[in-house]
Amino acid sequence: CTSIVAQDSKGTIWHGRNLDYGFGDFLRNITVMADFQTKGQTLYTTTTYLGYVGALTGQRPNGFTVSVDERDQGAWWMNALEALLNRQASLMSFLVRETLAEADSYDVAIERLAYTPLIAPVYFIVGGANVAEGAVITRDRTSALDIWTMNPAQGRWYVLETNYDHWEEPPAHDDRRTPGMKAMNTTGQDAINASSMFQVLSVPKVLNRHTTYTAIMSAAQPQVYNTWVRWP
Amino acid sequence: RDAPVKRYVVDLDTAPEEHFLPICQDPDIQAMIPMLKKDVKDMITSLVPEEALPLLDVLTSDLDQYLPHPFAGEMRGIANCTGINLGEIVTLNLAYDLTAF
Repeated sequence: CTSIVAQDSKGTIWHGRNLDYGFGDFLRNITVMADFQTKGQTLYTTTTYLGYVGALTGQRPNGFTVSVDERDQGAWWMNALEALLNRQASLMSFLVRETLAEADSYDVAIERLAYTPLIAPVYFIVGGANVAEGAVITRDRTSALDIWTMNPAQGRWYVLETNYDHWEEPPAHDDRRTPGMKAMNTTGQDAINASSMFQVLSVPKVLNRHTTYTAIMSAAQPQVYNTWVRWP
Repeated sequence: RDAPVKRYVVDLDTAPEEHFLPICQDPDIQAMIPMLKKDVKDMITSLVPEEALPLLDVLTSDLDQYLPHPFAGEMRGIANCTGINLGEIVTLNLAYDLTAF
């Protein structure tokens, strides 16, 4: 997967993501968007697959946007131990959906996603509705290992996460970070928007044979949220 | 060939078993269900060791004890609507937490 949160020159936050997974043709056929409503109002929106009740990509209108990138660390038995011994530990995709339902701001979402115990490690990529609200949370099972925030005042106008810790080099055989960053830097802060974010997520390697969908979101402009099934 | 995906409303004011019916009952989705049943089996076979499959029966026998509201009811609703085995639906929803290591 590749997720990017960026701030344009006017202060608008844009969030784009590619979801890469095996079983691509199967998943492409059952990709849907769901507006979760109560009393006729959309509380939150997700992109999901038929039968999958958790959330891997979602938006709380005027609150925050979130995407999930897989983080493979440790061993299978560590996940099993966490599930058996820590009854407070959440399933990752359930935590995302509960956060979309209950967290009414970017800060509350960050706190909840960073510090709720999980069964498996993961990266949470979160965008807000206000300037400088963008972060990559690197999660271990018990808590956040690191919260890497954008800092537009000092030139870090976007954060980009694939499936490797941002403080380490990605492996050469799976380096989607370098082409993604190159495309972002070429696009530039003045030109980043929903359309150019989609183009960044369409450059080779970032868009690859495992990509099932691309989603573009902006919490402050909830009507922007859309998802396209990709057939690379 | 990039195509925007269909968008549905999930009414949280209804029972969890009904949340995903608008998606599941879409004629386009219904037409795919026979193929989906086979794909789901293939996916699960590759994700979960065969020896672990009986454990899913234990889990699904008392789903409400193991999974928080409204997820258990939603999975039951999807299983009823698609005819896909509830244990298989549960497994798909646990896939990330089973395989991320």
